[in-house]
Amino acid sequence: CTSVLAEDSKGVLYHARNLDFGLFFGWDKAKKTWLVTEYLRPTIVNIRFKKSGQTVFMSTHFAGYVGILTALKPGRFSLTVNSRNSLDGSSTLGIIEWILGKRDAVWMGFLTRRVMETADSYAQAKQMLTGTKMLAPAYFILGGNSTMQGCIITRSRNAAIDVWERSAAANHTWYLLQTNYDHWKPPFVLDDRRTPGNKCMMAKGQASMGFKEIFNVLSSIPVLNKLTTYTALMRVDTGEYHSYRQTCKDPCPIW
Amino acid sequence: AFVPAQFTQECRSDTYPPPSSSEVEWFDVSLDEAPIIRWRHVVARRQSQIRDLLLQFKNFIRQLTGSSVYFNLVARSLTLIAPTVPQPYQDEMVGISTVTGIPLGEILLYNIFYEATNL
Repeated sequence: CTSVLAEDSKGVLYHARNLDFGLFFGWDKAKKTWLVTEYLRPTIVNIRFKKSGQTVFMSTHFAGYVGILTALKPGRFSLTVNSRNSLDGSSTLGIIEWILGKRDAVWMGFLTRRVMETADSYAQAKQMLTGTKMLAPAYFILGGNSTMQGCIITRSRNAAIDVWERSAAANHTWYLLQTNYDHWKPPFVLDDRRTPGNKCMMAKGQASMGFKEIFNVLSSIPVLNKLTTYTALMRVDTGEYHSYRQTCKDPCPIW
Repeated sequence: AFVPAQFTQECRSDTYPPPSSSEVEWFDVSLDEAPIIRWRHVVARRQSQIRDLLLQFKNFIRQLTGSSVYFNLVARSLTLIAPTVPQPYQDEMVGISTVTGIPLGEILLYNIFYEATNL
């Protein structure tokens, strides 16, 4: 997955993501595609969660999955989840503990759903996402509704091991880009979507930032790859939310 | 098919707006409705796609292990722990299972796929 938080030169914050899934779950030799990825794409739906007739939040789902991977609470905050693999804190122990009856940790999708339903502000969402014990590690990319809000929360099972704030980002404070590797370490050499993603963000520049250019970045190889199922574009202040099924035509990297 | 990351294309500038055929369909889900029925209209429209997806995953596990036993064992075991899933998600999954006819254990597996694949 690749998630981007970017602010244009007028102070408008955009949040976007590619959701990549299906690696190693079967390869179609004839079509040169990942099987599960291809079967996931037709299940994608956008949901408006409503209460008393009012929209509480919007999200993109694989139908039948009730948790949240991509969502926007208009005027409040936006959230995307990127997967994180960590040998020292994988979900193995958490799942075993759950089965054995120790249930103080939360399944990722249910935590994010609770955040979208109950948190009323960027700060409250951040507190819930950093402070809740989980069954598996993850990256939470959280956008706010005002200038300089936005952070990437690197989670272990027990706690946030890093919160990367936009205000603290070194060379490019106007955007943050997160793939599936800790931002303070180099990405896996065979799966570097960070460098090309950063290259494209810097080439586009802050002045031209908006849905168009973020979509172009997320449609550039290898940010777009054969695991990409959809691209979502969000803007918290106006509540704009768009998502599009994505496919990557050859020549295209397999991840 | 593999193109190493270092052989990237140029940054694209011609992909927006994407074709309308790629736009994702919208549904409303009312949190005022009982959890067991609030997803019914969504999953009813996508039940064959959900079924195909889980069947594909089941086939993958069968090819990997040489048997359907493992997948069925996991799905049956998950049915037993379904009552431990917090509400309202537990009832939502029961409702999805009822509408689609897909066993509850498989729906639960789908919903904890993040943790399962991380494992």
